[in-house]
Amino acid sequence: NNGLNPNQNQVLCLIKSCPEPQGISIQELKQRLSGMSMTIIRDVVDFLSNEGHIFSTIDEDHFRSTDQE
Amino acid sequence: SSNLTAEQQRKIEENRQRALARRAERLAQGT
Repeated sequence: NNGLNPNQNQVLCLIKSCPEPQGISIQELKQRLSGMSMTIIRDVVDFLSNEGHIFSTIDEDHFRSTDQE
Repeated sequence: SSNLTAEQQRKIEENRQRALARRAERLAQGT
């Protein structure tokens, strides 16, 4: 247990799995997480950013995990 | 695959370092 809820874990897992140097876009997250609303995805992304799990890259809509190289 | 400019790479690394510092801070706070 890493202290994250299921939604947070799902989003973080997808972000970690993206090999692109600019990371994954919020639109792509929405496409992959069809059951999750954009509002929830943005809330989760904000939370993960505040906790330092992820960071924005080329703009405010692309994210990478701090866990990957 | 994508080609990022040197400026984009610099910005990404800067944001990554900031996030790593924030993560360390949160872990120290025990959250």
